[in-house]
Parts: sequence; structure tokens; C-alpha cells
Amino acid sequence: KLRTFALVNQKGGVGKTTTAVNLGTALAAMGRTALIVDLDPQGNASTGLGVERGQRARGTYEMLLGGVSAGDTVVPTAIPRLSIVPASVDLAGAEIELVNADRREHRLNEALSSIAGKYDYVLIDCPPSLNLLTLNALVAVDALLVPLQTEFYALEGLSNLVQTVERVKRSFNPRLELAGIILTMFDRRNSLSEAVSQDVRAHFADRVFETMIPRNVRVSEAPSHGLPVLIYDHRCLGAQAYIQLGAEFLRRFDGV
Amino acid sequence: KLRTFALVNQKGGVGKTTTAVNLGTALAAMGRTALIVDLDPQGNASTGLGVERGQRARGTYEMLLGGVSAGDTVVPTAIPRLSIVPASVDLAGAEIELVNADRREHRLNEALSSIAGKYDYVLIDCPPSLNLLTLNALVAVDALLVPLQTEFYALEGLSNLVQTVERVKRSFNPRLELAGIILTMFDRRNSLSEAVSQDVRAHFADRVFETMIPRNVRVSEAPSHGLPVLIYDHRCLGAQAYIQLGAEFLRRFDGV
Ligand SMILES: Nc1ncnc2c1ncn2[C@@H]1O[C@H](COP(=O)(O)OP(=O)(O)OP(=O)(O)O)[C@@H](O)[C@H]1O
Ligand SMILES: Nc1ncnc2c1ncn2[C@@H]1O[C@H](COP(=O)(O)OP(=O)(O)OP(=O)(O)O)[C@@H](O)[C@H]1O
Ligand SMILES: [Mg+2]
Ligand SMILES: [Mg+2]
Repeated sequence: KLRTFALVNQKGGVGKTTTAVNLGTALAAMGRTALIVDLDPQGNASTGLGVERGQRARGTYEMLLGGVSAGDTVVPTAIPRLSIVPASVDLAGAEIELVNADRREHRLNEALSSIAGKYDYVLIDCPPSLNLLTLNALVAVDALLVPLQTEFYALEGLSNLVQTVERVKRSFNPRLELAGIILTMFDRRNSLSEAVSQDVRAHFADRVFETMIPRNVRVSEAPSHGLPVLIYDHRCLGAQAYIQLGAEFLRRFDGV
Repeated sequence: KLRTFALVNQKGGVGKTTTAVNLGTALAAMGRTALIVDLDPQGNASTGLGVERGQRARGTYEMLLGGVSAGDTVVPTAIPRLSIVPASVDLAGAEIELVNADRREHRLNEALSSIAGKYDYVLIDCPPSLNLLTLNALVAVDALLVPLQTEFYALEGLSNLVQTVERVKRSFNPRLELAGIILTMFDRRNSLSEAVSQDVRAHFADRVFETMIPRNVRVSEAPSHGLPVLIYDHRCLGAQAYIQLGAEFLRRFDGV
């Protein structure tokens, strides 16, 4: 059963963090326990879930390179059944430190192994890069989910991402699979959105989630309140789409 | 006189590439010679200016680590007076190779010094990260321009960026200054856009460009044709805004 997922796309601003935060919230709302791992030095997932600066002293950096056990980095969020390993400020320096570190690709996998079993699902939010942090995530998980903005530049990077996944699968993590592509910021009025979506479905068929996340301003307002949009405004189109995405996620992965 | 600029923001998807491509085009249209340096492994600026895969064999990677002189990496674009150093596929591996390289922060500065004088302006498009590639850009330039999407997560990263610039200024490049913030994907109907814009102007005063780039679908369609929006549809709101940005850029930096 696929239980640990990385949200990966080297293209920036495609909705990785927004999807990690809101899919995690939807799964928790449907009675599953979920853990978010914030692996992006920007710490947006930590902010989006209302984790104060003071609560981030022990986070992903300390777990990867600071000798702190994963269990000691997990903090609860305001959402029942949803916890997070926050990103502390030091994570910005992790990439360079990892290059010459021992077992540099396996550190996250080893750190998480002590706690991953305690949650129904683990979602790792990655930075916009195919760097050592993202590589650590790809080694640690069962599968990856690719949030894809329905725009041209985002589409261009997809083949590069697929090749990287194949390389990681061969060299480090044989169970790794591209489990799903999630179309984000979809705008029905925009012919480019439609064209990109058709192109992606032609190549990836049923790996593309049926549920598309529409562009919806309430989604982008929610983080300034430290809340997932499901809590900030559960009636809006964006929240409804993420609830639907949670249901589709469970249909795809919970039953197998 | 400020002549070399880096487009920097570790937040992804804020309009770094779109601004490099279209500001460069606007400056060329106004009679200046300009060079774009594509320092992002995604190679979006190269795509946005129609550089074919076959023309990217010698690019920023080869200039940084492959011993090729900068002059041998420059290719013309379809726009008169606008040239580019494209991003080849190997750039994805540069970050890890740079960590243990000699004078790792100065390689771009040294490589560009042989050609920078040939252009009125040099614009370096950076990846969404404060990594060694971006550090190389910050060491090599006179100033940085920060494209800023008027959204909450983008605002959150600004203080971190400012601190990084201060550190680089102290340790590597005393002339470095944050010369301008450019508000992108601005949507008048969206109160968040308005709030972010007021917040940024309160902190950064006249370093924030008067010209704001509106969200405009033609801007995001242009790259799929390998054209800057100024050429793809010069009458649209996005193109007009970038022409205005070019004029404001020259008012700010050309006369001094
Ligand atoms: N469905 C949506 N509708 C409107 N705005 C959205 C939507 N999804 C995300 N956003 C906004 O778009 C921006 C980019 O989203 P987000 O930060 O989640 O992307 P990301 O891929 O995590 O970015 P990065 O590459 O910087 O990590 C954010 O400001 C976010 O609030
Ligand atoms: N003014 C605009 N109106 C509409 N779409 C825009 C605008 N500016 C940029 N875009 C689109 O938004 C997306 C993000 O822009 P762009 O790729 O230039 O950002 P970036 O900061 O370079 O991203 P990255 O962090 O991945 O390098 C692209 O698909 C682009 O076409
Ligand atoms: Mg993110
Ligand atoms: Mg870019």
C-alpha cells in the first residue's frame, strides 16, 4: 500500500505547498492520520499550517543533520490528526552540508523510518529544485505526486522530472513510482489551461487525477491566516476541489 | 552606472523568467544592447526566447565548469540587439559540482568579465533558490531586481532574501544593491494583491517600481510560441506593462 508521498516539481509556484497542506487537511478531515514534512527552506507549509517561528527550532534540518530524532521534531497543527515536521531557518544551509555528508541521499529515509509507521499517510513538501533535499525525499517515499500548473513552462519541465524519477528508481529506491499528476490553478476560460490539461492526459492517462484544482483567490488568501483553505473557507471552490481530491486520493490509494 | 542585474527570488513562480525575457526585449526595442544569462537548469528563458535545444550545447554550465569562454556561449535571439547565454541540460548538475570547485562563488563573475562590457545591460535569470548558482549571480552583478508576485507566500520570503543580499554584500560583492522590486501578476480585483503591494511600498518605498505587471493570459501563452509577449502580442496589457517597465528602468538606471 502506498503510504508515503513526496510533492515534487522543480518548476516553481505550481502549488506543491498548497497541495501538501490542503490534501493533508482533507485526509485528516476524513479520519486518517497524516504527517506533513516541510523540506523547503522557505518553510511555506509550516506557515500555511500556522506553526509559529518559535515552534520551528527543531525541524527537518535538525532531523537530517542535527542528530535530533524525527519523533522529537513533530509538532501538532490546529487540525486534529494532522501533524508536521516544520522547516527551521537552518534548512537553507542543508543542501551544501549534505554534499559531503555520509549517506547523503538516505538521511531522510533513515530519519523518518522511526516514525512513518505511526501515520496513515506522510506527505513531503519539496523545494522547487531537483537538488539533494528533493533527492532525499524521493529516496524516502513510496511514490510521488506532481502538482502541475496548467501553463507552458510547467509542462516543459515534466519530461526532465520523469527522467530524474527513473534514475532515482534505478539507483536508490526501486519502489518509487509517479503515482499521480494533479492539475492546479486550472482556469476554464483560458485555452492554454485546457490545452495543457489535454496534453498531459494524453501522455499520462489515468495517472492524472480527475479532480482539477481551479484558480481561486480564497486559496491564496488562506496562508496569510495560517490556515488551510479547507478551514479558512470550506465553501469556496478551492476548498471543495481539495476535499474532492482527498476523496479521489483515498479511492486510488486507500483500498489497494 | 548599474549595468549588470540579477533577477532573484527564491520563491518559485513569481515571474523571474518572464521579467528577464520581456524586460530584456523592451530594452532592446528601445535601442540598447542586452544580454540574458540563463542560470536556471529549467532553461525557461532560453525557451521563452526561442533558442532550440540544438543551440544550447554550450551555455552557462560550459562557461562555469566546462572551460568554455563566455564569448563562445553567446547566441543571438530573434530580437535585434538581444543575445543570450542559454542553459544547457548539464546545468542541473552544476550545483553539486560547484560545492567543491575552486573559487566557487566567483566563477560566473570571472567568466562574464570578458564580455559584460560589450552590452549596455546584462540580465541574469536565476533559479528559485538561494543556492550556489544564485550566489554566483549575486557576486557577478552590480544590482538585483526582485520580481514579486503579490501573494502572501512570496511576501514571506522577502526578509530572508534581503538578509542574504546583505551577507553577500559583506563577504563577496561590496557594490551589490537591491535596486528594485517589480510587482508581478497584480490583480486589481483581488484585495490580497492590493494589500501586499501597499505593504511592500511601505517597507521599500521608491525601490518598488511604479510600473506593476498585471496578470494577463497572453503573457503565459507567449512562451509556447518561443516569443516574448512584446512580440507575440504587443497590444495586450502584459506587453504594454513590460514596455512601460523598460522605460521606467531606463529612467532609473540609464541616466545616472
Ligand atoms: N488553486 C489556487 N488558486 C489560486 N492561487 C493558488 C492556488 N494554488 C496555489 N495558489 C497560490 O499560488 C502561489 C504558488 O503556490 P505554492 O506556493 O503552493 O506553489 P509551490 O509549488 O509550493 O511554490 P514553490 O515552488 O515556491 O515551493 C501561492 O501564492 C499560492 O497561494
Ligand atoms: N503577468 C503575468 N500574467 C500571467 N501569467 C504570468 C505572468 N507572468 C508570468 N506568468 C506565468 O506564470 C508562471 C510563472 O512565471 P515565471 O516562470 O516567469 O516565474 P519564475 O519566477 O521564473 O518561476 P521559477 O521560480 O520556476 O523560475 C509562468 O507560467 C508564466 O508564463
Ligand atoms: Mg512550496
Ligand atoms: Mg524562472
